Amino acid sequence: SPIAPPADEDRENIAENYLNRLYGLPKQTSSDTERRSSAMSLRLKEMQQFFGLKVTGKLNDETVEVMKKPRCGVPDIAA
Amino acid sequence: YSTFAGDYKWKKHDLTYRIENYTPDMSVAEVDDSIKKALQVWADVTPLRFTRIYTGTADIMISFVVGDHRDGYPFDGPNGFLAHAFPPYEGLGGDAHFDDDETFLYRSPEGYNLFLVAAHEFGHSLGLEHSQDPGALMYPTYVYRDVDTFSLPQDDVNGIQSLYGKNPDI
Repeated sequence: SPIAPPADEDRENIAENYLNRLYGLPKQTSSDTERRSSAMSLRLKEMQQFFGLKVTGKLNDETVEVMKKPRCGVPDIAA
Repeated sequence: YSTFAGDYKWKKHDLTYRIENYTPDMSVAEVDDSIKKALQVWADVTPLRFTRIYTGTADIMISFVVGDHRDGYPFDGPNGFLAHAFPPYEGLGGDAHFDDDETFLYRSPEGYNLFLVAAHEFGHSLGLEHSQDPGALMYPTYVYRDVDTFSLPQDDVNGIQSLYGKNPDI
């Protein structure tokens, strides 16, 4: 039977897709992981601030739960 | 509330809408009624008036689509993104797209209530961005509300009236 992907990888994918679509996170084009991580943290903070979550810039359960909710596809913050 | 940065508002108060196609989840009459009522939510508190047309290009073109529907914002299958709409401008502006991979329903709290989703999207069609007020209709995430007792939350009233003013008939 197929092996389920690790939960962390799942969460990362959810967050990447969400922030890419709604918070202008650029699609991954380079292998500069530090730069990528910094850009993601910045967008996470914007998202957490918008939803009144604890602003950490880190992916936590509370943030992922909000990302999983059904919603409108219009970005929350103007590009 | 929040409005789109720039001058994204209709320069006229008489707007047209057209329903281009239908979801199989509901009857045609139910879709028509849901859309009409969703627009009326905004007309009740502003000078905006909506007229349905059946051919040609309306200010607000309404369609049910799935996946990549060629506007640069593909839908993602069931759940996730339910719909989106574009702020007022010529062409695609004002148009509202509903993800037909969702189950849209007329009155049931199961699935997604088309009236509620549409009323939110038409807020974008008229120039409102997402609100950070969790009680607002323009909050980004879907929350079921009793459609029989629905009234537009004050945050949304303030937002739309900041763009178009109050309903002169009230």
